[in-house]
Amino acid sequence: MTKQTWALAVHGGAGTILRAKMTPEKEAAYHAALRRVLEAGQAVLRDGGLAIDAVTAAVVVLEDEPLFNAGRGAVYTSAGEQEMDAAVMDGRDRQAGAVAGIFGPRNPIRVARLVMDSPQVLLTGAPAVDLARAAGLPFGDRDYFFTEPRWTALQETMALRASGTAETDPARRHG
Amino acid sequence: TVGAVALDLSGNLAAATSTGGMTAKPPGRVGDSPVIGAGTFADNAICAVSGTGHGEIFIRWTAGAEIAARIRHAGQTLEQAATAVVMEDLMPNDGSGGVIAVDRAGNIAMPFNCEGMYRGTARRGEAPQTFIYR
Repeated sequence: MTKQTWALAVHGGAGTILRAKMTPEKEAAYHAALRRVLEAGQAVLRDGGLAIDAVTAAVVVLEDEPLFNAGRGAVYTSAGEQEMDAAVMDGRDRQAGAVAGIFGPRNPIRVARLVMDSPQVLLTGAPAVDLARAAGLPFGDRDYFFTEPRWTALQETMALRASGTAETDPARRHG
Repeated sequence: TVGAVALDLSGNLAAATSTGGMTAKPPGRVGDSPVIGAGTFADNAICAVSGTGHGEIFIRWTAGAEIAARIRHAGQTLEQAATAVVMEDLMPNDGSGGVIAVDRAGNIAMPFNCEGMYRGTARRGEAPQTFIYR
């Protein structure tokens, strides 16, 4: 009988930070951040914990890490706001929870978990935020979620659009 | 966008994805991350998938569910299914991005078709690994 194993994979899109702009210091920071993320998920799996709790723990660390485009460090809309989306899915019974277009809860993935435990699958905007508030999840304000690189990326993208320059960088079409 | 997929010691699979979306997106625009079957999918009998990329294309090509369907109905391996969707379905249709996926045997696939991606893996009995742009 094969020995049961556990496995974890995490990722983050590089977004508009092109390889040419990557410095050794930045690279080291990303590697260190990814190791913290893996450690959070492994800690759950090593102790025989559930996969759904492991992926939630890993994504919470990714959301708290300003280097990545989720939670703190999320990108901006063309209106200069931040609107966050998140989802979880449990392979045991295909229970799923998702939120879209929310601002305030520090960890949108935790709000998605609340939705997974509700009759709904997807909840958008204010009702999702109210759910998070009622559950006592931690909230942040604009300053908490703000990072200079994301704000700069917004200005650059808006300037490209204003000048009618076609955005040739595919990364500008995704998170 | 960020995400995680996991297999636990009881053989359960799960996926989680979170994002701020696309830089300078129009207010109200929602991408693939919270669309179950597109950017996030998990079923113990098949695989768990988390995607990051051009959301509209991941939604229209139901990326997560398509990978699971290829395994379930066409008998493809996780690597074959994930690579086919990312390279043959998404990329030709302006679907820049990639996925991470794990199956119930603990195999991990992480194909991507864009310039950059940050990824990490860990498995029982193996040292964690992190990859940047590779």
